[in-house]
Amino acid sequence: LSYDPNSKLLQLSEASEDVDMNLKQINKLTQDLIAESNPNFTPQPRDDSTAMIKKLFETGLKQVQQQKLPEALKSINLAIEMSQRKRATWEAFAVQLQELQFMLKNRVDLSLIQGKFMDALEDLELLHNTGLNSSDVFIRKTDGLMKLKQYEQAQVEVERGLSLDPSNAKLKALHLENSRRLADYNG
Amino acid sequence: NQALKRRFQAILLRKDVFSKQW
Amino acid sequence: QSYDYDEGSETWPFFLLTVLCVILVPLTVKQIWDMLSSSDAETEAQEQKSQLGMLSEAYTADEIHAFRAKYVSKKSKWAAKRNLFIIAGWTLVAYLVQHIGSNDAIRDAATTLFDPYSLLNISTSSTEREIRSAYRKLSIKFHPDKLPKELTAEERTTMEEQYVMITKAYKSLTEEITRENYLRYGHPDGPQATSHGIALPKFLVDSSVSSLVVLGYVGLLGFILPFLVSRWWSKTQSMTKKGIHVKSASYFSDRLFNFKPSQVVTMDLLINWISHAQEFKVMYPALHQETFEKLIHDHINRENSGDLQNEKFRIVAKSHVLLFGLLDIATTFRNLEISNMAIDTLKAIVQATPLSPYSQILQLPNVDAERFINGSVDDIRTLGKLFTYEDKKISKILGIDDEDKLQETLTVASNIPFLKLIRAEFKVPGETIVTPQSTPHISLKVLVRSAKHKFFGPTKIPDEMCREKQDFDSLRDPFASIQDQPKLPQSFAPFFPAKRSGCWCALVVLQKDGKVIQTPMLVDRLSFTNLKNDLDKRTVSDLEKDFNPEDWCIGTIKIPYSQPAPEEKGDYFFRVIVKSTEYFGPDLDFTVTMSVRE
Repeated sequence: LSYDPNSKLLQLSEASEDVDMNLKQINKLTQDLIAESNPNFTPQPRDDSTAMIKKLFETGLKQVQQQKLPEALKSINLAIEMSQRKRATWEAFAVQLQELQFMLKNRVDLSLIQGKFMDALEDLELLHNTGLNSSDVFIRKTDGLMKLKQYEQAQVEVERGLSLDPSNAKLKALHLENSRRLADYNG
Repeated sequence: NQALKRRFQAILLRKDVFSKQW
Repeated sequence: QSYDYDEGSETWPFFLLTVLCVILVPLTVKQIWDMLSSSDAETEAQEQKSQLGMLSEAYTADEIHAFRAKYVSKKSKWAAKRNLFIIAGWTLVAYLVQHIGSNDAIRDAATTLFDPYSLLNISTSSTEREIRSAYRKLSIKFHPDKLPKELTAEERTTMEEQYVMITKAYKSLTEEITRENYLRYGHPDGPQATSHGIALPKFLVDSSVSSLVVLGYVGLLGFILPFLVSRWWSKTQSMTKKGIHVKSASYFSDRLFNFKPSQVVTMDLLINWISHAQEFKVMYPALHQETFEKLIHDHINRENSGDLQNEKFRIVAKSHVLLFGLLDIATTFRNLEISNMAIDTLKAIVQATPLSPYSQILQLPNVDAERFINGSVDDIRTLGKLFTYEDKKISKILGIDDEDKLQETLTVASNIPFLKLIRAEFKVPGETIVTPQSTPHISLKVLVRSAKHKFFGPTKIPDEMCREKQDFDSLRDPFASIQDQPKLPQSFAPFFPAKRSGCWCALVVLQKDGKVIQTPMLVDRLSFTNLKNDLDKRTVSDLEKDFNPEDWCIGTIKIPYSQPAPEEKGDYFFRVIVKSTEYFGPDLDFTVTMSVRE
């Protein structure tokens, strides 16, 4: 492992893929910390970034109310991009995650309404991976998969949703409907 | 945070892969 | 200081005989055992001889038949050598026995053994009375005073000697001291002359040949033996329990340990992992990892690899073991995506069909892929859906114009075994419910059916057919009843280099966290008799009339549950995935509840 005091970066000549990724992460953090001009920085998310992101997001919500759905989607996309770009790597993860999850939930619904099922599914997948296990996620996932004719996958999702929330009426209805479609799919 | 960014950026790739698969 | 050598060849034949027997007897026993058990397996296979097996052989390319012949012949050459060795060995044994028998020196030594029973002409289990009466009779005959006068001096001496022997024999069986002598030294007169020597002829030890002998021993003990032992040891150490190389296992573990959620799990990823296996490097040190990867892809896409065809066959055959090893490691890391994809990759390799929504159809023989994908108006992805059409329509859909080929394809399609779940529950042997901390297992009742069969719900099968006998044996070992089912027959896999019968892998996933909880269980016993049943969905209109549950054989799959039931009462949900390693389609994926009650 070699350290260059001028660039302040670590290097390993024959790093495997994973070690290389770890090194990249450390170097990025180092560079971000050095680039920070404010001497009193804290893990608290910066107010100016929060304000920008919030503004973009609220624009999107307004556009939804005005039924300008494609524009709303664009605004929310921008808001999300901003959060990904402007937030520093040392800022509180919990805050960044919650912010992203909140915005993604809205993006999912917008995508579903506009028939962009693949987009919605990938956002839902991320929400799932980051710990959001509520029935809403399962309902939307099942719906999206059914619309894309992935009935076997939809069955998996709806069954998992039901095992976490056995009395959910919507999930039960989706289960019934998907079973029917699955039977037809198999002749 | 970086892991989250990576996962977020993978969305496009995943969409691509699954679109092809399905 | 000076040893007696075995000049009269008295002892070294015994030494050689012993060495030969030590090697030959276990080898012969093993050979006979192998022969018997392989015929056993054959009779089992006869039971479930399927049409698919025969069709598979018919569709297998000549190249692959030649490849199999080469490997089978390799095995049989090895077996032939072993047989030859056994025959030669026993011939030598026979010669030695005959040599010992005809050797006068040995015979003399043997006859000087004192056997009181043969001297008195009685059996070894005679009582005292019998001994005494025999002695009296013989002593009367051989007593010097009672001998007839006409005998010559020689004859008289012989008879007298005989009389002495008989008396000795009697004394050694009855008198205290003499008997002790006999038991201890083998002779009533006490210790006889014994000789110690070397069981080798003199010329081997004394003359110039002796240096060769010494060299031979040094070579054997100092070089050959340690070499063999170390080679065997390193071979054992280099393989894991699942039969893959330790380096391959550690590579897979490394990939899984560092697996990031941002990576997408695809068949290409797993094939890339497999191509780094140590087994391939050992098989073909001259080829690179990229070549191995390309060969596997070539196989899946049914492309010719030019000069590397034979290499491709060996690589593909080996990938079976590697994927099972990867599956095992993935389940220990609780990664469901990779476990599933490992089995799907195996399917793709067995059928030489890439993963796609249409794999179920494309795995069939004679299908014209272009006509199928571009042609049909309806989106047909499953065999079940395919069989809702008439044969003529199917020929158009699949692009098969030849009638015979169509029939063969339909035979394959209707003989692919699909699993239908009839009952699924957690069972504790001997109990009606699952109690806290008990040891349940998952009991599945399945119906093996064809895609051609008309669908009927699980309620059509009455409970009586699903019930199992509850006797002591079933309580002691609930998994024993599985052995009553026949072994799986040969699969239809004309592109795979070896004949195979495959299995189903059962994975158990905890619904709460979506992760695998135990290593997969392999199902290799199920009855396929239902596939012959005639219940074509295209012709059966009234299920009530045509369906008779008695005609159908219910299969049982029992999956052990690796932990005790939870302490708390409640409902726990598990997802059970049963995937076939051979065909696209016959998989099960469902949720089963464990209701823990007091």
